[in-house]
Amino acid sequence: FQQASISSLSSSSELDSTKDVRSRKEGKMLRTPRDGATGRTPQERQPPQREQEPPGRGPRVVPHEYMLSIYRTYSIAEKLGINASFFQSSKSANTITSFVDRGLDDLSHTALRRQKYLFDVFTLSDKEELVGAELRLYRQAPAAPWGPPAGPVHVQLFPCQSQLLLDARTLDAQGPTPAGWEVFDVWQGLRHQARKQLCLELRSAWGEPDSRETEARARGPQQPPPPDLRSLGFGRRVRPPQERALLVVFTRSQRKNLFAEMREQLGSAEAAGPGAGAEGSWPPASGSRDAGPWLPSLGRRRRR
Amino acid sequence: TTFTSRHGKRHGKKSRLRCSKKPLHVNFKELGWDDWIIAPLEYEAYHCEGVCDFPLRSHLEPTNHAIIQTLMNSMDPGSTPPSCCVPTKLTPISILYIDAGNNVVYKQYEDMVVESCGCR
Repeated sequence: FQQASISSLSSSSELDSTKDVRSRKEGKMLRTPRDGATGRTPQERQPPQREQEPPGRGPRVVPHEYMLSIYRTYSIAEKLGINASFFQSSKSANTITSFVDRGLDDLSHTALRRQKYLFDVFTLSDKEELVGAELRLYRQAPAAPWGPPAGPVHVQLFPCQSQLLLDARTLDAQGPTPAGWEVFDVWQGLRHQARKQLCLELRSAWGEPDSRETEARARGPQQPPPPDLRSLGFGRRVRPPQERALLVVFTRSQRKNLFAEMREQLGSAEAAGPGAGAEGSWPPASGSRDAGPWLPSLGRRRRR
Repeated sequence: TTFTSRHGKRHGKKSRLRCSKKPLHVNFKELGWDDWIIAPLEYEAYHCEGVCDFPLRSHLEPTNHAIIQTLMNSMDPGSTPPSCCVPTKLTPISILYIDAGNNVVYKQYEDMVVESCGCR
């Protein structure tokens, strides 16, 4: 047996050498100049990098490091004959979808005690069984200490406009706090949510992590207001894409075939023309203008 | 007894390969799918090729039906075609792709690689 482990990227230069940025709409590939052959078989070559920018801005997508490590770990497990759905982290899912936060900090307030995280989850199919959901927040090392702590600091996560406490985390009030990922379980929040847009609210508080009234509880005159989330390292003003908040949804789908995804791609890439096949048929019925973008049409090769 | 050719060799026919697994390299870029599939951009899928003729080897894991069909074909090729050389074990691969909402998705796709072939 070999230890299947998540191999972290050895160097950013390796990333750059395989970095090619695609703009999906034009279907063109702007390739950065590649280094010499890395002497690796194509399979071992790092998957190409794309910028996973918040949807709606640009068509470019770079997979988050977390998704790349999931892909690497599970494909190594497959090569070793281990069923990836047995991994505890996969929650026995066979589909893991990542959504990038679209929210921005509301800087009108002097202190930021609440943050809204927004995710467009309309692509989640309600035919798939939801087996887990996590909100991954990257906490930067706070620049300056947040002032004399009035006890342990907690951050709590709620659905927006709700008092349903989804998850809470106690932050170390003493000593330097290293940067790192905080992972919150938001499965409850997604279960009761119409699968269009998911809104989650992060709040800071003193006192017990799971007491709902923490913030509402009448604060004694001596207790200062809860700390600013930016002083806890959750500010979102300047964030590289790899540090943006990520919603990771684990689902198990009975859908076995690739064609469903291809139909989706066809649907998103081109308006279905008159020749489009009947619902559920793949490729579109013969006689349509062409066999579809993924198959080279007879004779002249088609490039998307 | 079954019908056997007198010379033990097929007249003028090169001996046809028995049912077995052959390489099939899949290149998603060639398929034009590389604008939504992030990884892998290619993989080894294999395919099954060859004849299922009498006697069937045990590693081909024939069904009883295939055994009967092969026997009948060897006795009278006009009565029925030989049984088919098909995948008998398939394994999944992981694919990282971009969905219709520009989100990055990891999915395990079943039955993407042929592990073994047999007669059915």
